[in-house]
Amino acid sequence: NKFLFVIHGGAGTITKGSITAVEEQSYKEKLKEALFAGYEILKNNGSSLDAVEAAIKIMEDSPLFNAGKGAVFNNKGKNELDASIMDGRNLNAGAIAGVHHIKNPISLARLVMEKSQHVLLTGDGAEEFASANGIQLVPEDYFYTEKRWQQLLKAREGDKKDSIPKINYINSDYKFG
Amino acid sequence: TVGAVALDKHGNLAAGTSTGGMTNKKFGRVGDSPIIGAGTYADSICAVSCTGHGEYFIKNAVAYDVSARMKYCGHSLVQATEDIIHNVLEKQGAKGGLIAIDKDGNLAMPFNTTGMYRGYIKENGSWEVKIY
Repeated sequence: NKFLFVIHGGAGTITKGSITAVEEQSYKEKLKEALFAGYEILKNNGSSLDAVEAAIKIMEDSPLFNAGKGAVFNNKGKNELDASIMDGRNLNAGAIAGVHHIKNPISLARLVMEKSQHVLLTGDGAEEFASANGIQLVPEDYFYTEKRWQQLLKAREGDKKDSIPKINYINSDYKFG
Repeated sequence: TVGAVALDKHGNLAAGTSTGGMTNKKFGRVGDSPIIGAGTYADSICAVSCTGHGEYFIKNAVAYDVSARMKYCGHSLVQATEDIIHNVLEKQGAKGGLIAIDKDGNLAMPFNTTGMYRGYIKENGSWEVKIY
């Protein structure tokens, strides 16, 4: 009856001083919220899949993390989301990539796993599958956050200078495409 | 990128990962997050979710490699994950980390950057969230 739950919200050159104390507290509180969402499910005899989906949805709905609401912008100024999920009992898996209108990509990945014969759906086809299965699409501006937009503008400046800006590309989820 | 791995009371493992990719990416670039075996993997041995420089995680089949090392080499979860992050990836200049748990309730959260937003909670309710 042992159970256990672990989450992450991304890796990078995050150092003390690179984020404010208030931001640090915000991250910790949101991580705690996601952690306990999964814990409550597991404690109440819920499945590992349900715990994983619930926690990731909380982080996707937060602008703090690079997923869902807090997603970064691609070169065209659009948010492009990817997700995957896997069930260890039977190696069932589902994934989606390159979607622009899915509020919770992890839930669509799970839907692909449970309601299709496929593993990975991409782009328009993935969104068509979502619509066909009752997932409401959200407008692209749902994903807009000023912080991520400014990061894109900074990255584009780097493009113009033909050099990589002196910012950490993982922490800022930055890389030339 | 965000991710989660879980072991439930029935002994079942699961893993999930979700991401917005990389700022300013072009040409429909896709990283490891939606690639089963690269950024996400779960079987009856362990569950893994990765974050970092996706191209390297794809080329090294990182998430699956954790399970493979445990299955074929008899490595512990910690041994497998530490070697992949701090040896294999580090030598290639790849930055990132992963979270993993195994069927026996062990956990690992290695990373080779200066920080990774992460947290765990155990059956007895003991928990921790860390950044650095």
